[in-house]
Amino acid sequence: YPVDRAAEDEDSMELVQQYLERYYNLAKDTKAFVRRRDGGPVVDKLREMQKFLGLEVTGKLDSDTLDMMHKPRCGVPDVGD
Amino acid sequence: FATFPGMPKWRKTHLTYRVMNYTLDLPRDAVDSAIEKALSLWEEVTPLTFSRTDEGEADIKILFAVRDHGDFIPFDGPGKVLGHAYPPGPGIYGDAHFDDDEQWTRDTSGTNLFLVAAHELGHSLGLFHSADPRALMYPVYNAHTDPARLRLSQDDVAGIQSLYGSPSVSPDDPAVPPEPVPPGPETPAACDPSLSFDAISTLRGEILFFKDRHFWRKSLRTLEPGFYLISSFWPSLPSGLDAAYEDTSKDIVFVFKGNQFWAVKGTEAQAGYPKSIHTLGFPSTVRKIDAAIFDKEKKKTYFFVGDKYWRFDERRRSMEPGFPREIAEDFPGVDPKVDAAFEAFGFYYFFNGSSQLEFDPNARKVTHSLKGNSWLNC
Repeated sequence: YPVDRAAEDEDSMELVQQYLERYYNLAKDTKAFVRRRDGGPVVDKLREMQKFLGLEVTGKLDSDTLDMMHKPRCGVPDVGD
Repeated sequence: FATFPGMPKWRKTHLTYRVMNYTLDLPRDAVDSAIEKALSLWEEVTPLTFSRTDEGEADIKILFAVRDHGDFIPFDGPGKVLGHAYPPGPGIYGDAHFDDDEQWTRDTSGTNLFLVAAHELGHSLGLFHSADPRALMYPVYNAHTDPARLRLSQDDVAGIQSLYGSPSVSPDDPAVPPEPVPPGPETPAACDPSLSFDAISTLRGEILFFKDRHFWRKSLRTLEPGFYLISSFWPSLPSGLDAAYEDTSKDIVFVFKGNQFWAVKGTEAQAGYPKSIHTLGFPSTVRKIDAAIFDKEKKKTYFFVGDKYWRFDERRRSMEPGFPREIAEDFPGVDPKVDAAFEAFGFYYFFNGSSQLEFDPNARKVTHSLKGNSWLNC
């Protein structure tokens, strides 16, 4: 401590990126858009993930969504081929 | 529910599986039992049957691995991904992989192998992830699920039956199934708190609860149990049975009343019955059987008479030496008088009067005390 908020934020975004790429077909070259919080492919995929897993669909990286991403799970994707 | 894109499925109903290696977290027989139990969940609601092979190729190959294990989808160490599996097909397709960086356990103190295996094998049969949080095919592991009470959800059953249909209707089944009996003044009420059963047996994935001239038929496919006259399926069988059990390896149900017993295969009464129970090796002092349980893993049948029990080796077709033994000795917590009993999902269920005990034969202890008619949605 003190916790580096920016670093922690960066970790979360990395986790979100990997989770959505792995399970929700987020295209791997969308890193450039990670910083936008109100729209874009990451927000769309986040909504898709929240809807699929029965979370409140906010498109935001709220604590429920982050908790869900940390839960143990099956490695098969949830959508896509 | 969802199936994999392109709806891949097995084009045959009998599938082989092979456990390629074992985690060091559990004894081998615990891994084998977890996989067998997981497969039986799917077996009970489809025409599919499974047999294990210990060598060569198999439709479903099960292995434990860590990190990169040759399929370009590496595992990620403890937590997060627990396993993955491939949809039906040749080679790696159909296979199920488990991350051996997890701590695999029989209970839920670690990651329960039975729960994860049941999910991954759903993929091996062609199911994709379900968005229904109650479904076994929901992608996130639920550490609060009681493995002993795990059942397929309606969503899972609908999903797997969309690929393979219901359990096969064998030619033994009556062409026109008998009509359920409408309740009348003399028919017992399923949810009567004082209801007790004469005998209980499984039959091809269903559970039959016998009472006087009737039986309830509990199927995983229908919510409400059917209620039938015994004679509408088996005209030659008596009413007021004493005991019944299914030898699943022979697809035969044995039914006992007094000093005689009958054998049926589906609805077909087997020739050469009834026979005397003394042909099984009981002493002449035994006049009737109270209850019977077939243990499908050991291929042995337990016969309960008063406060004692015998064990019968179905392979040798002979009673084992060293019996009878005291029920209380080997089934601690089970009352000496057993009215009816059956085995399901690795547990023994003992019925005495209107109550029921769930007994874990591995832990040798009573795990639940329930109302006798809890299976009838009461």
